[in-house]
Amino acid sequence: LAHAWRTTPTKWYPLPLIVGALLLVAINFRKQQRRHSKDEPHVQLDDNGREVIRLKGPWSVHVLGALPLRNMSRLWGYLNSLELPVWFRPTGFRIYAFIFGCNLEEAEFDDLTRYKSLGDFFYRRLKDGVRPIDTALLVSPADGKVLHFGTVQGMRVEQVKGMSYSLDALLGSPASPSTPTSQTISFENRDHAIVHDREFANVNGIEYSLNQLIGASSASKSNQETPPGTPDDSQPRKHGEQTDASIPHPDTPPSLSHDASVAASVGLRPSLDRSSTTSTSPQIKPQNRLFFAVIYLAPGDYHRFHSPSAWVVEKRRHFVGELFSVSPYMAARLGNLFVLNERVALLGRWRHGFFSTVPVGATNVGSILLNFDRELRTNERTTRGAGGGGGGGRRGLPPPGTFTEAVYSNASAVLGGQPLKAGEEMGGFCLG
Amino acid sequence: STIVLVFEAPKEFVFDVHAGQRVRVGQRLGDL
Repeated sequence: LAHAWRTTPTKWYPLPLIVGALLLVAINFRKQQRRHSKDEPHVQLDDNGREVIRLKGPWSVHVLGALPLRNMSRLWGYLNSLELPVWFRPTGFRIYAFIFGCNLEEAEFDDLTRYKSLGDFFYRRLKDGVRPIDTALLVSPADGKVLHFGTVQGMRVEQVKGMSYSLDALLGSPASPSTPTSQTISFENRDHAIVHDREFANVNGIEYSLNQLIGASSASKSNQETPPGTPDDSQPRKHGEQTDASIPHPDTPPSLSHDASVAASVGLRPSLDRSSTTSTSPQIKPQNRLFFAVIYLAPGDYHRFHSPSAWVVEKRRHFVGELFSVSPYMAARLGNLFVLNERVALLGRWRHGFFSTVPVGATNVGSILLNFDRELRTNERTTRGAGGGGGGGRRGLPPPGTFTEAVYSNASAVLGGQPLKAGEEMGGFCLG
Repeated sequence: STIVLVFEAPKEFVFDVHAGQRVRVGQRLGDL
């Protein structure tokens, strides 16, 4: 070989040179394409000028998109809701804690046998006082890792460097603030009040005009026709459980002192101007900007989330969607991840204007619970809306951008929404 | 699971964290 390597003469032919030149051109062209796609993210618009939400990423995420992730998630939740034998619980939970880095000393119960299942342990509370609340304007709503943060540029939120998604798609706002809002919507079933595209849904099986729904008059109407619910925030709900509460309501009427306290923190008077969020798109004051932050909760983390500030939740929008993993690995590869996945957008206001918190579900953690909203059901088997709307792998799901909405105007007569203090527990994520 | 916060704040608002940082409930994220 050495001899042949040294003595064999090299002969150059025209064909390899041409192929090589073509390869160089192709590589250069590909580089330019990549640079272009990073500088200007491709945004496909439909006939109405709204962005088409599609699965974007390498072949591996398309393979994932072909899997029945929602069914897998529900099966995972069912398996983890099975009661474990008492003798196995301490050992099993300690093994889980060791693998995923849970701090068992912070758990509410030192006696691990009190957690009946892995799902129960996963949704554990913490001991009082182990999470002091900072006095800063914005505090962390959860234990986890800060994936990304920054300012919203051009109504797009950056997922990772060079990859962004539409704020309208995330929160369900219209593409344009000037979108007409005078449609009348009727609902056949209050539990399945899905309204397509940018329209709104409410409950009670009553026809609401959109103007009524989002205007000042909507509060009194829903207040009069809504029986209060009686949520129990200490227990995760089981799949398929139904309640008769039609509009979300706190378990006990919020005390006036609590409302007043939040009102003082929010910096608003009871007869406040709700123009910032009763419109369907946040109207930003000239001296303000829109900021965003993304916090990822790992499997071993405490999985309840708390209020990141003093604010008033005026409405929630539930987007039924896929349940891809939201790990940093996937977030860096799957475009539109946070607008494809099932999520609950809680919209409201704080002392500086618009405020929203959006818990996003994932394959293993598909159920999102809200302490002040027993009506909310996430990760349910769905057969409605078949057609997918071009979402790519969205079999049987409503088209992206579709949501059900509930308003919390009856939660507090004083503030016109559900008031929350900084650090107050809001809800959590459950397995499956 | 993930939590996305989107909020309006004065332009002077600054985050007190860095990407990849571990945070806990109630820990300072940002302030004016």
